Amino acid sequence: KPLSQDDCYQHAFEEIKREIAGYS
Amino acid sequence: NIAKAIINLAVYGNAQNRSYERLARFVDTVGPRLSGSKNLEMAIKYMFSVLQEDGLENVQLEPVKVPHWERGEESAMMLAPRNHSIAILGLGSSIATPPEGITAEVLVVTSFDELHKKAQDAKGKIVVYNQPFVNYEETVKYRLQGAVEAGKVGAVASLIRSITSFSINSPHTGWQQYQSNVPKIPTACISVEDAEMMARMSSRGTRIVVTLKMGARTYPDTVSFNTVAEIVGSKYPEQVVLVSGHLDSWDVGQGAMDDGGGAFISWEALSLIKDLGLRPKRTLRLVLWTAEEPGGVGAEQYYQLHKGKISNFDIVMESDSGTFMPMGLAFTGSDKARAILTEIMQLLQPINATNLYENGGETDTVYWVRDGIPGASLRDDISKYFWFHHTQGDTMTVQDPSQMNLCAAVWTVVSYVIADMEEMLPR
Repeated sequence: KPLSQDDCYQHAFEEIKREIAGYS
Repeated sequence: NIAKAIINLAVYGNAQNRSYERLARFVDTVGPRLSGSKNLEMAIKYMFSVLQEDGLENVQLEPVKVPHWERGEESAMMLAPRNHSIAILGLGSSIATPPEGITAEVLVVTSFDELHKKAQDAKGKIVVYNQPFVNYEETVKYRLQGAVEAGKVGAVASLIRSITSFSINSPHTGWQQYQSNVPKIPTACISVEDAEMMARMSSRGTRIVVTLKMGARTYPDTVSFNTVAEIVGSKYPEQVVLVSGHLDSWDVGQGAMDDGGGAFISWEALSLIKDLGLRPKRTLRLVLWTAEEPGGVGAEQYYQLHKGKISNFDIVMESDSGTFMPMGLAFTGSDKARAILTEIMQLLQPINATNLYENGGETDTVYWVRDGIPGASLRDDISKYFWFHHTQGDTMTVQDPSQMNLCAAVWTVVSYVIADMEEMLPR
């Protein structure tokens, strides 16, 4: 099943959160 | 562990108190820095020199045309019902009085509505505005437009209660705007105390007469400069995270709070990053605006010059509301960008400055924010900010080195992380 736009955003946002957490 | 390293260096390490000490040296040396003044010119030269000495890259001055208005000798003397010297500060761009001054009876009003209702009584009088202080944004319109509204009804001058919630007989200056189709009349701010006293006298039916003398002069626009320095990005050097404060100030006090603190924590952000040997992926650009006080004049010209590259601007940040105890940032941007900022703010838990508020545009960054660029401004404890704003009291004495350390830490962590993330903030 392809990811919906919301799923894509959520996936990307989780990655961004991990990236930011890397600075802490 | 970069956020912690920045906080440690700024708050506990070798850079502790550095922005405060740099600011003290600067304002003690240069003094106040009104748009168009020699002092502002000296301030810009000073900053150009020290930013180079600090080892920052692409230090440059970008020329702009700025207003040049000078305060002259000024006084206001109450003649009736008794002799009393009224503390005043003329407002930026005000015309002068004749050398002998203007002597006239006073009409006290508490609002523009009341002035309009009493329009027939205002002709030939000095209008005194005793408007209550609601908040700065709401009440400042009396300073901006007081002379125009009084001029429309035939008044000969206007004296405006200072825009502050607290006073020790301290007048506050500021810029005001004439309208081309309305007679220009001299205008100044008076203290809360004198405005209230004249209102009490007036309510008792007492006739008040005042002589106002102001020697202000307006000169042709002059050349000034926005001061720029960078740490060039390692991966996306054409993309920019802009941090800023304004270098000009009023001609009273030292301009240490407005906006020396904001300018110097912005410089400190680049210094801290350089001291830690960091180089973010995109360029971190410091801009010290000129001529903010007359209405964001330097910033408007910077926007006109650089808006062609607007797609490369990641975020615009300005600190111009004090550098007292920081609480977090105000932010304007898309929901997605706000969600990312919310995460970044969590990096500031060690100094308890994690809040994210609305309305991140400031006077100098608003041009970009209106075009959809994310904008942020420092949010700090401004409970005493307007006590000192535009007064002789805006000096180093109101600044606190430990609070400036914390502000610098907030400013640096946020600007560095945004500049170093793989993606730009979503628009």
